[in-house]
Amino acid sequence: MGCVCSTSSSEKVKTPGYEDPTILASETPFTVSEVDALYELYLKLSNSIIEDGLIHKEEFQLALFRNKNEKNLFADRIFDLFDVKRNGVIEFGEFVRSLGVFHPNAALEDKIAFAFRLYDLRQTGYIEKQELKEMVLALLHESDLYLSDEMIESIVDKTFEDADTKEDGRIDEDEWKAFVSQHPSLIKNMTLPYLKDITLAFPSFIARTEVED
Amino acid sequence: VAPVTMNAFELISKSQGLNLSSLFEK
Repeated sequence: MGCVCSTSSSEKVKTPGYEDPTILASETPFTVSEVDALYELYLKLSNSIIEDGLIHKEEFQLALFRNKNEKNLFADRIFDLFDVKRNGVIEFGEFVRSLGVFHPNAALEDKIAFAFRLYDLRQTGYIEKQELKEMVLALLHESDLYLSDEMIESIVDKTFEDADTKEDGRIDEDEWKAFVSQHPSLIKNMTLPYLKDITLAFPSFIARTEVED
Repeated sequence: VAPVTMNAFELISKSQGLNLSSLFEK
């Protein structure tokens, strides 16, 4: 008559896109404990508006801006890159694998490649001048800064003079790599030092698991 | 003074939308 009912927290809280932390840890710079801690964060984000255990764009924006209606070109691009399956939500595995690129121990070339895909707005394999201008305009709009159109053109033109070494009016991935190696600060935002301390920031999952185990 | 000497990517990289550290704020 015995009913073996598991009460471990890891079983209770599994979301639709849950993946084995051991596998995720083997594919990313995270340890199993860090993946567990990321799950704690994931649960919080994925239930902030729609309680379905999946991160929707509004929830992602809410976490970034404290405002679910904030429209932001870059947040949209990040969301789309995290949403590898392109099904409109970020699942747990996608969340961990994508954040892995932002880990301090992740390969530099992965960070450079991710940033390139981020800025290649129309996914043509090149960053074009119009895209760069569009991104500058989005940044200015977001910051409430004003620059004249001439100034914007001048900034974009100068950047292309420096980065587009093949002078074909677009920046390819090799040119991007070379440009980043000359300006390493460009991918500073591709590293989140916080990820090294993720188990300190979200210790409750691990503590609870240990107690129940 | 307008940052005319700043390269465009440097400017863009300052976007709040690219600042994922906000995800970890409680």
